[in-house]
Amino acid sequence: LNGGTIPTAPPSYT
Amino acid sequence: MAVSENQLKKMLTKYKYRDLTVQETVSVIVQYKDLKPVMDSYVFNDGTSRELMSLTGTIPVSYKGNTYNIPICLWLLDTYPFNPPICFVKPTSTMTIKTGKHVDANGKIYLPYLHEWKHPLSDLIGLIQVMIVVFGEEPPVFSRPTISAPYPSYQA
Repeated sequence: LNGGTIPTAPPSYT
Repeated sequence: MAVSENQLKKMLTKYKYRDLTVQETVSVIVQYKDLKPVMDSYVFNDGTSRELMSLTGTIPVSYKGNTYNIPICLWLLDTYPFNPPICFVKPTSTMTIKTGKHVDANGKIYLPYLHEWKHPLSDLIGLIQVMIVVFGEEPPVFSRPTISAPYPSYQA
């Protein structure tokens, strides 16, 4: 990937 | 590879305030290296579309002690900076949008900063800083819980 950062999100709160 | 100022000028030839837009875009991509300028067609609510530039990528958001790279897309109208950008959170296939005060089911972002947008008091860097704070309190996306794979079936 050309300098891109992999998107991340907090774990589901459920 | 970073997009140069000259490349941006070429991308933004149709923008009414090109120099202001180029200048702000440069400061964003210098400070937030995971955002990049992309030309694409934006479809308005009335069905018309226009070739616009977006800043697409991720911003670092700190939430409960961890930093997440929240995927966003900021569309700049050709009247930028005299109109606010149209902002979306862009969940990946493993994420789900958490709708709330600041985000609707389409991922569109609503913030007082956008509502009260006024050049030159408002700018992209200020907007991103607000997003980082607001999303750090209430993330706009969460990871989907992983569905555990079914047991392998055994063949006799």
